[in-house]
Amino acid sequence: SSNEVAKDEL
Amino acid sequence: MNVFRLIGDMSHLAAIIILLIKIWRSRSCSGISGKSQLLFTAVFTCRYLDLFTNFVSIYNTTMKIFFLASSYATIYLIFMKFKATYNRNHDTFRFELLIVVSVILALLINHEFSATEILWTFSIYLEAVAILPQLFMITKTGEAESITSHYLFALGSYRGLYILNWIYRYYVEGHLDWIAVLSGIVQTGLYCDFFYLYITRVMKGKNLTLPA
Repeated sequence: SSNEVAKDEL
Repeated sequence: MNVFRLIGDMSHLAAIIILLIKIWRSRSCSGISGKSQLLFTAVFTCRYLDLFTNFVSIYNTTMKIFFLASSYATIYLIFMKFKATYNRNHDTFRFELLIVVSVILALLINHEFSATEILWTFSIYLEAVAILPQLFMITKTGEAESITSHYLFALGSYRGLYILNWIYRYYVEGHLDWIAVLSGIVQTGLYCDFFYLYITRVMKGKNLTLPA
């Protein structure tokens, strides 16, 4: 879902 | 990674370094809101809990470690080493309110009701408003040292560049995290009047004095 993807940002 | 996010991270890094240099060289944290720095430290602490569990890249890990270490160092300088120079009487924004609202919002609006996701969401909402005590302090004192205005310009630009990064990622990768995007828009929006003053005054060598 969308929440994993954003975790590569600071 | 894309150029917008890289420049954004460098701008964020520059802001943190500018602030540390200003405090260390002048041996003073006058004009700096300790409350905003406490909020930023809370943002990094809650957001980077996955530092050791979720490896993304060397770059990601080193930047997270630097941001955490530098934010704790900054509040050490403000509240311990140079606390005699901290303008407590000008740093009066009710930042507890920002924390409470961010906690409630994170519990109500999130992608997943799990501890790490709620903490991440809380850090996103809190970061959006964390600069308010600092901006409030500047309106109270009516001016800011030029180095403080450079710090604010770099800090405000970083999330503005992240918005470009999110536009890029939406069109290129089809990825969109609307919680981060909407919070980033609010965060950058809070700097608008400062950006105007910075560009029309500081860039021309004048001091950042707010119209009384």
